[in-house]
Amino acid sequence: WFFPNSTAIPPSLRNTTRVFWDAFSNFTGCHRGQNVDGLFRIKKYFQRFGYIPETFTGNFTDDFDDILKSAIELYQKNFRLNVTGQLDALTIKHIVVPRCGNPDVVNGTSLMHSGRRKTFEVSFSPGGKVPRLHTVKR
Amino acid sequence: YALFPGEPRWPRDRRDLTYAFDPRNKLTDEVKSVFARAFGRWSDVTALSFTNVESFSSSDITIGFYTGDHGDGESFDGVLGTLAHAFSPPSGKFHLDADENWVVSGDLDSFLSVTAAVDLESVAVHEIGHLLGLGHSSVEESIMYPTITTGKRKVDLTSDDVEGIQYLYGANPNFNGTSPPAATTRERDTGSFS
Repeated sequence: WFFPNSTAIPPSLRNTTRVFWDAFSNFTGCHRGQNVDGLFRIKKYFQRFGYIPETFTGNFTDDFDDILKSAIELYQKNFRLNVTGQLDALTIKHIVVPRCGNPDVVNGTSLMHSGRRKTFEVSFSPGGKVPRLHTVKR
Repeated sequence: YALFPGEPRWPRDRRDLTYAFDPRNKLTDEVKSVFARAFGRWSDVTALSFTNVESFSSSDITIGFYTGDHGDGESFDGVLGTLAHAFSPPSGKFHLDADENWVVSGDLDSFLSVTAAVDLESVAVHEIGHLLGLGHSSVEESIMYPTITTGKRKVDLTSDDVEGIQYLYGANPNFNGTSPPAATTRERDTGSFS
């Protein structure tokens, strides 16, 4: 659906409060050790965006286990949220925001909080027959 | 900014890139012009150029709107949720969720934040970053930040984005670091938006 501009958006869309990942709001406050009906769905969400490796087969349980806790901590770190390891209100509020389908973690490596590229200043010192390579990490 | 593992980028002999739309989408010129603008934002700051061509099968970058399972293993999920995805160089695949409510023009002043509609150009600029080799950034203001709030328009590259793309491809010779240089994409010059 393409709307030429925002004024063309129909009332039904203007006032909607529907959020795609609505169901996740029911998990607000969940923490390790709990078993909550439907929790496997948020594990699928975290696997989708790379926070749970593909090596974990799709049949997740509703247990709030270490797999989920680690995924949440990495998510919180990536998005600079408080790293609580729990599904606190702010983390849930962030999870339900529409987003790009590309993963944040690829092959177990988080692309996000690796931060800026390290730059090395390369210089050669003449001493001796063979110049020596010096590098300074910036 | 962050890069994909292995830092894939378009090779030196392929910096004048072409892009085409899936003819099955029958997009209007108005919608196509949004992508021309989005490509222009990246070519303003780096040594790449983008030209819209008709041939979908042979262009460097292919752009399509699809719903649900569309064959690449990354199904779309209907309104909101995931909006689009794009593959790292040199794949050039750029897919958008056809179920979304896309706002084409840039006038979002009267946008209400709780609507279920998304600004097309904001998503296009982000996904083009992936097509060129940028990963997701943890800097919230960056274009390459993974989420976009409905009703929000975010199309201006930040220094984080510019630093990342210039690390991969160098600067546009005309880029003086402050205001973007004159447009370099052919399509943009003819777009009805400009």
